[in-house]
Amino acid sequence: MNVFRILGDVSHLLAMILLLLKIWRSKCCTGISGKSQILFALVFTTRYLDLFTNFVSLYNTVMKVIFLLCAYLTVYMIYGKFRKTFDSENDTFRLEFLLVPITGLSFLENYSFTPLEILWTFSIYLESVAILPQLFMISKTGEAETITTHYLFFLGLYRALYLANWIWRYHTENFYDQIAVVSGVVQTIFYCDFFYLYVTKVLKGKKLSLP
Amino acid sequence: FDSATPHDEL
Repeated sequence: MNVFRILGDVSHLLAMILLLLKIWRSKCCTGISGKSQILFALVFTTRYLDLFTNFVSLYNTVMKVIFLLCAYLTVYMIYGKFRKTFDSENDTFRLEFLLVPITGLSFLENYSFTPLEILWTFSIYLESVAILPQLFMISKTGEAETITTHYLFFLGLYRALYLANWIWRYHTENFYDQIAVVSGVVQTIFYCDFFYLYVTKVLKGKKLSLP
Repeated sequence: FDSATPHDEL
């Protein structure tokens, strides 16, 4: 465990709590992609099946459970409690365009051809693209609420910190997880354009809106 | 490929 990893996990947790609080306090989930949130719930479900088979540490177990709870609670808020405010007309990303290739790829490129390992691989590949429906929604509506951009910022920061974590682990432990690293780099690239807008607009007090 | 199982990251 290194400082990048801890900060990355905290940043990830902060992003999810920020989103939940935003929905809870405003009683409104307009501008949030329910599809991205479903994908994240699917990511955690398929990745954390090892909760039942493999104990890493108390930290690991507790965080996994919290992440799962946050993901499902968010999905419930969007499609259950506050579904009347859900902007489904702008959440039109076609999930099959992501799910079909990723399912295929996880069968082809994995560490071992076992159900748990294929599901883990699937979750890694899926996480790298799970934010696309959200980014697509923002590009479609042309704007995002500031609090939504903070959520995206912390999610992107978590990815960037994980890259630093892998560089650190490679040099100190000789640890190298090729599938996670390649997917992680792809995922971080998706946030670059957003980071640029966040720094040039949101941090200067303006609302994120696209021309 | 170098197997990284069991996976210790979130």
